[in-house]
Amino acid sequence: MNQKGGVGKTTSVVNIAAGIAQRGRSVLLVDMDPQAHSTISLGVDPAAQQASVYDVLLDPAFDALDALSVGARPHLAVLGSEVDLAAAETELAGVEDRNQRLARALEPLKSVYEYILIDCPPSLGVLTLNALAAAREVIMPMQAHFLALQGVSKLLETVSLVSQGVNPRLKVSGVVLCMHDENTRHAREVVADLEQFFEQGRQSGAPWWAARVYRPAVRRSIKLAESPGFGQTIFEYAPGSTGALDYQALADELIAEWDAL
Amino acid sequence: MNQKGGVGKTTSVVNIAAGIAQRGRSVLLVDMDPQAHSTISLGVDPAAQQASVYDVLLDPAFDALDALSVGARPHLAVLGSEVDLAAAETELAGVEDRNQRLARALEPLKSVYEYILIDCPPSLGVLTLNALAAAREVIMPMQAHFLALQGVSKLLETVSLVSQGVNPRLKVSGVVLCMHDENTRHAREVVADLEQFFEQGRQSGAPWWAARVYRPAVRRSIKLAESPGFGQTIFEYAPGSTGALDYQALADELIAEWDAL
Ligand SMILES: Nc1ncnc2c1ncn2[C@@H]1O[C@H](COP(=O)(O)OP(=O)(O)OP(=O)(O)O)[C@@H](O)[C@H]1O
Ligand SMILES: Nc1ncnc2c1ncn2[C@@H]1O[C@H](COP(=O)(O)OP(=O)(O)OP(=O)(O)O)[C@@H](O)[C@H]1O
Ligand SMILES: [Mg+2]
Ligand SMILES: [Mg+2]
Repeated sequence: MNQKGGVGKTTSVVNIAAGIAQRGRSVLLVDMDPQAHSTISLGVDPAAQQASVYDVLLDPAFDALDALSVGARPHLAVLGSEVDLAAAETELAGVEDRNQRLARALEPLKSVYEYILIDCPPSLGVLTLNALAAAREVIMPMQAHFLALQGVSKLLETVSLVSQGVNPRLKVSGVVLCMHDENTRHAREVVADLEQFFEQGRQSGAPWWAARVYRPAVRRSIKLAESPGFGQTIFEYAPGSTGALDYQALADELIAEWDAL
Repeated sequence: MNQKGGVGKTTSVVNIAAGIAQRGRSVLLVDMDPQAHSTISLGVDPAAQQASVYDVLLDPAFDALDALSVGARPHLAVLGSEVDLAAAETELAGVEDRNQRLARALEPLKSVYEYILIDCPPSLGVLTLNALAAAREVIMPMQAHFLALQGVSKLLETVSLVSQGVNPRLKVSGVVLCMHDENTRHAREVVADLEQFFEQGRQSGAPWWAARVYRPAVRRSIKLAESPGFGQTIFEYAPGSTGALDYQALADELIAEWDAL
């Protein structure tokens, strides 16, 4: 989740989910973005789906299991998006439990899948609110650039405020660094700023006190930009690439963290 | 303008404006994004401004000349943004001429500055609508990646629809390629797709029939990510860098195109 656009949300969700699946752990990817980029990135044609997350959100009686694409890969299922999801904002306005629709729909799936990862759109509307209400934690992809740093604290405060309203147990677990130019001083300086900021957060007991910078950072790799065009994860498209190495390491880090809970 | 986030709007507006100013042609940069990234990138502290574009939009009697930051560079003035601009969406809702506020405010400035460039936020709300109503043409920054290609046609249709409503003479003049990985086959393939798409647009008489891919593409250069942190344009921060060369060439291309009108 990151309200900002083009920061690496989709690329991270898809490849972390795939990395987890590669370890034989079952994972469901939920695409909450009307752009349906996660759906497309996994080779699912949004328009060809029998049903999507849109049907699940709009009709509480709709069984989410009927909207899953399970075929493509072992241990990885997709609750896909499609263009109609853009209308959800309007269609759910005024509905009393509109921010709880996803949480309720996912409840029965928690016993089916070990992990559920949700890709959010770049906005703080009803779709992201549903994700925040359903989730246990927030992972925030971002790029280590000066302009990306502007607004991080505001974003974290907003997530904290919102989660207090919809899901008091939600925590911001940290930042995934995307499109990382690791050999530049600029990236190092921005990461240092970010880590100092989180350290201060820890000491001051901010609502996002548990947040940290996840390692490794995901290095820039054109393979990561190419693989969605083939409907493949980085592990299928370029298993030896730095993108595959970095996302597998991140997936392993998260598995270890979540196993320890 | 590009509804998508993080595609290079601010970096392009700031450095094209600066490139034009370097040729001794006077240019005003208007920052319509509450993030105020163009403002920051030019070394103006949003919070320290006497007044901003927010005052100009909210009060039709406010003289825009009083909100300009003119000092920093020869031939380059800034009508800056600040965080309050985020409230404009709400505060202008229901106001009858809400999409015309910027056009009216800029009218007297057209005789003062040879060019006016507007940086838009990543959304299609009242701020971008004001920009589209005030402008003569739209330039769309984007990255030559597969996922960026998804939705280009939708974005162009939306701009056409909107402009027909607010500004029938507005044309989409083209795309500026940002963060370009020029040596990758992927970038070349995406650019070829884009150019073919525009060629079809020309032949079919689409509303964006005049659109093309501007050259040169702006190569990825960490200097472009660093310069905003120093409040400097690329020409001040790293005049010999590829970022400076590419944005100067683009600025010269646009000057030539506009001189020929
Ligand atoms: N490490 C990387 N190296 C190279 N390209 C990358 C990398 N990570 C992401 N990209 C590319 O950058 C672009 C933006 O990434 P992505 O779509 O994942 O961001 P996003 O935050 O999901 O965007 P949106 O806000 O539109 O949903 C995409 O074209 C993607 O393929
Ligand atoms: N050619 C480039 N090389 C390297 N970094 C770049 C380049 N162009 C832009 N950037 C960096 O990429 C990030 C996104 O660029 P920018 O802020 O210009 O996009 P934007 O479309 O204005 O984003 P937003 O939608 O948030 O307004 C910034 O950190 C910027 O410094
Ligand atoms: Mg995405
Ligand atoms: Mg910007």
